[in-house]
Amino acid sequence: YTTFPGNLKWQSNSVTYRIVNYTPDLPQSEVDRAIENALQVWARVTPLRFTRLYTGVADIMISFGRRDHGDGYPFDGPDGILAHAFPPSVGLGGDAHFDEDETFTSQSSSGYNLFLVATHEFGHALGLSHSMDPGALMYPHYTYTDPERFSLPLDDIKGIQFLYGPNPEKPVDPTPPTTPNACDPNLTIDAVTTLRGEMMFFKNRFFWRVYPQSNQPELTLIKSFWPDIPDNIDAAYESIKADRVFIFKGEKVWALSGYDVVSGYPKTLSSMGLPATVKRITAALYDEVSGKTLFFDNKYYYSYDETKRQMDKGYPKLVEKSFVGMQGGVTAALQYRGFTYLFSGSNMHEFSSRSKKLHRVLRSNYFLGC
Amino acid sequence: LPPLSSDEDENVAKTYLMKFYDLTNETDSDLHRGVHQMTLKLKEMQQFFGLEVTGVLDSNTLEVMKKPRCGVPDLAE
Repeated sequence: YTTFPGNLKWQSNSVTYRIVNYTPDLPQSEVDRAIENALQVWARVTPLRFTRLYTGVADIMISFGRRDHGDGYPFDGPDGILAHAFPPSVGLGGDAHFDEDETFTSQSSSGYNLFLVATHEFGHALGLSHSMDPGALMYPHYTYTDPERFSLPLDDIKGIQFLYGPNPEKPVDPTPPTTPNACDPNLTIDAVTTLRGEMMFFKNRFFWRVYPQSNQPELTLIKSFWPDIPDNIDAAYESIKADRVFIFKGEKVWALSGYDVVSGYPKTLSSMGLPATVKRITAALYDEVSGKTLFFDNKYYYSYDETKRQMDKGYPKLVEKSFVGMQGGVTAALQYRGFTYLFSGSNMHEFSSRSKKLHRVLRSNYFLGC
Repeated sequence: LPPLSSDEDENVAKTYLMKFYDLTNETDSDLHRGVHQMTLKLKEMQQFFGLEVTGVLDSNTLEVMKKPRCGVPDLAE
């Protein structure tokens, strides 16, 4: 997190706000609720208390406007800049302006969710600047998350409590969302896949993109790429034959063509040829040597013939029977440059894809530039 | 990644950096000293967003610039 120069903040924990006008995108009651809920996100973790004014000048004046709306920072029409807010101070200080050329929503993932945009802007109005943490609310980009499940990330909690201290009345949520550290020696990976030459390592709400041309992995929220793909996925693999990436969670599977979600998905696991008894897989990979797709269920795996579109007979088999030296259940799998990588916890086992001989046991963050 | 050369992309980047990274027009003395503000500001922006820091406008950097976002500068004035 960062704060503004001089750590600008309100000198009193009692802060007033006023909704000066409304967007026609939503009923007024929905706007009121979104604004109130957004302020309460910050009140829950600090001693700050907010009082609504209906007339006069409040600390935080909230308004909707378009293009040049009188503050010297014109909006830019649909998309691009969604809103802005000023750090705590007199006059414009603390005010939050929303671009009326956006379509604000309160329920769905279409348009821009007013609660999410407002919560971010009120972070500025209270003294937080932008965070470099891609999982933080104060990251500059808009990413949809279900408002019902919204939980203020740890980075933002640390930032606002640096300015105002903790809420003396309520204990903090013991498990606020955090951002994974690629260099954590105990890092475990949820799933991994290639996608047209790049590698993607999934972890909780995030994935790292690793390009062969770059030694700097990029951490991104899953929702910022694919709002409909769930967090905490189980498995993923790229089918070279189908030129698609399949993403698994529970009994559902999604398909990507390039970066686009293929319509008609999610489908069921059984649509991939797996027996109906399999309710979840833990990893998957496409074996270029055999042309088969391997679906892992912890210590067992299935082999699917992509050409015949049917499961091979004699499966499931124990992973360690075929991949001698593999220890523990398979939690993620990848084939890359002639090697098969089977992840288990914080370890990654490197096998020759042709001979299935174990070469090395590496840390799971081997490809993440640590 | 290959650098982009289209004038339109350059303009998008310049406008973005002026809004969010305090890019100002380059002066003769900047050029004389071999300081290219655009490169420096691109590096700041790439570092902020966890992109590979090259100072070159590539497709990844441009993609990030086109995402919907908050209008407050990333580097506080």
